[in-house]
Amino acid sequence: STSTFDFASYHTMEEIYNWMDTLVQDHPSLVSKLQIGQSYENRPLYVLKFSTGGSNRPAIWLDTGIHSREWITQATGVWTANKIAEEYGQDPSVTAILDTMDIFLEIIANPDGFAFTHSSNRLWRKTRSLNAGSRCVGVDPNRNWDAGFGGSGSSSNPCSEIYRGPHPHSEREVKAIVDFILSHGNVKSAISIHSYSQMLLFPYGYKTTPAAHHQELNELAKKAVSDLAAVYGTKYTYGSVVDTIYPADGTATDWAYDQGVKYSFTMELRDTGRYGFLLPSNQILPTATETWPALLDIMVHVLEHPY
Amino acid sequence: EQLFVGDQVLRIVASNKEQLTLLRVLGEQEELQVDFWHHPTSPGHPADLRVPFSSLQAVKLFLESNRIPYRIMIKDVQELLDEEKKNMTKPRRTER
Repeated sequence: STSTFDFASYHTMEEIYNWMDTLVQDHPSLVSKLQIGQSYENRPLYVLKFSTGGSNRPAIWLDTGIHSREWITQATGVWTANKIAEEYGQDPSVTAILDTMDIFLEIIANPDGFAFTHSSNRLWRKTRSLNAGSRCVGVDPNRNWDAGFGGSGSSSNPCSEIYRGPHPHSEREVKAIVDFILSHGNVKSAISIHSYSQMLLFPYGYKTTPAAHHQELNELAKKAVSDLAAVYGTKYTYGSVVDTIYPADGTATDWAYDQGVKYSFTMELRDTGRYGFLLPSNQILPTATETWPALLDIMVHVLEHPY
Repeated sequence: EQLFVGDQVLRIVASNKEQLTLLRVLGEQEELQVDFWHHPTSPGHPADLRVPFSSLQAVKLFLESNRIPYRIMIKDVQELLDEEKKNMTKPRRTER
């Protein structure tokens, strides 16, 4: 059962996929596993669905691992999936959320890249699609979205780590999420978890114009990072992407917001200033544990502010 | 499997816009094969740059000659990866 799984260690894709099946078996009336598509190298794109019934309920989308080398995010995704399943019926907030909404969690959003980090290059970030006319492989799956696509906050050079790709949604891993969210039609929040730099970011990255809901998103981010810091003192900054870091074009968070997903965030997990995204496994549990109250704040806010 | 023996990650803090521009130019030198783990954004904000061992001397010379302050965040990337791999296999052995 999931109780023997070592959440405090990094795992291969096979181990994570096996664990996902165990989670479904352990919580058959709450958790199911969907496949929303296939990667460039034809690996399945699995999503865990947490639902207590009803059809097409308002939903929250979470993804981790879209940048494959950021292993702390997939590990946090596994821990968070288990937490959601364990807390339903125990924690009043989680119970209230799942009695009304569904949660979709894609733990390995870039399986080809993730497999490559295990087999060949631990520092691989992008997808593994071949680029016509170039010796360089892969597209940055967080510059490939149809939101400000092609701007200066991404690169047209296939050898760049922020290469945007030949056209929006060229990457199957991105298109699968796009199609899922558009066909679901009732996703109210999208949170994409990255590492690293301890930030909670909301639109926009591709323009300096504040988002229509800037004030509300800013207040919510402020509360979320405050509750995160309360756990171990990890200090996050927060704000719009363009104000807080730099112009970034073609990102998932901007695309979701432009599709009407109001509560759209990117989380950049802890950076102790020593390891970057190569956080040692002894930091998996503290990282996941401190992230949880921030995620819960956002999900409760979504529940309490239907639109 | 690609190895990163002797590669270092430098945490660089540009003091002004000129130095930011120099950092971006540095990142575009394909022959250096450097990789920004954290892109340069604004003066005073850290940029993290992975530098292959073969380019270390040239990059540090460039930074020092332009008085761009930096510190070594990761002294040897491969050492960290070896440690990570060792820790990954450990739990499996106990589970077995």
